[in-house]
Amino acid sequence: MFEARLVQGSLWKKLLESIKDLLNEAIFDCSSTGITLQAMDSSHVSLVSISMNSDGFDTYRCDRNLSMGIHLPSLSKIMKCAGNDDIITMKATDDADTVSLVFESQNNEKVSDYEMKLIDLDTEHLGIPETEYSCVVKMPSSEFQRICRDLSQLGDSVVIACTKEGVKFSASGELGTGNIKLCQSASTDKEEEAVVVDMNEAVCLTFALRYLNFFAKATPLSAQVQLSMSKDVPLVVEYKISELGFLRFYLAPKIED
Amino acid sequence: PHGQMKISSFFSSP
Repeated sequence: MFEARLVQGSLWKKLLESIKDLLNEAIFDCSSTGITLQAMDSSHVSLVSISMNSDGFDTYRCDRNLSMGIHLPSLSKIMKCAGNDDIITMKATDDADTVSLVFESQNNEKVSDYEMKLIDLDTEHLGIPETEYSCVVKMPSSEFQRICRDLSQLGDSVVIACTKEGVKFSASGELGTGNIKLCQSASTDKEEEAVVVDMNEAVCLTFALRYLNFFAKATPLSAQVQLSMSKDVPLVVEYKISELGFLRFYLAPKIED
Repeated sequence: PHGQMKISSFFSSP
């Protein structure tokens, strides 16, 4: 028996909205410690990693490890049927071929339940090594979203250059060039609005904006986003999922032709 | 295309 109840059900809605355009299907691995997901996009350029700790749920029970293959656009459609303030419970029996979703309004006057078919998926899990990154930038997630959107007007790629002074995002194309520089915040009165650069070594890397724009769909999940970079390795774009865990996107760099 | 690397070339399959 698997059951996970989340009073802040809107987190599920936001999480699905964050990944459903990048991934068509994925396995939710449920165990006694929580729910994890790892999946590559269809082009194998990026990878999504989700971790939700059992402690972060209001009720959590998982008697046997369970791998639920889910068609994400379908789950997203069902999640859209939940109100923003609803409590969401996900349930499955062992060896089930369906998952149940129960949406309760805060005042308990409305309860909806949906059942969705699971799918057979055979995906490979990649080992992601623990890495010390040369640069870690924390910034408002809305700012990151805005920068990716704006620079997409100019080109397909963004060059991210990080030094101890700050971080610079640049794009160029037929119509010209654009540069957006963010300096490290002088004061950190409002933690959510701060730009913080933690740098061991300056880096300059190129990434496809198309993917960063997909990642930025996670903006409603968290006020801050964290970018971790080292030379010649994938960028990590991390959004915290409240007290539950994290949503991380890994993006392979582009190299000069 | 255009020098885009694959994520699977960085992370190993166990």
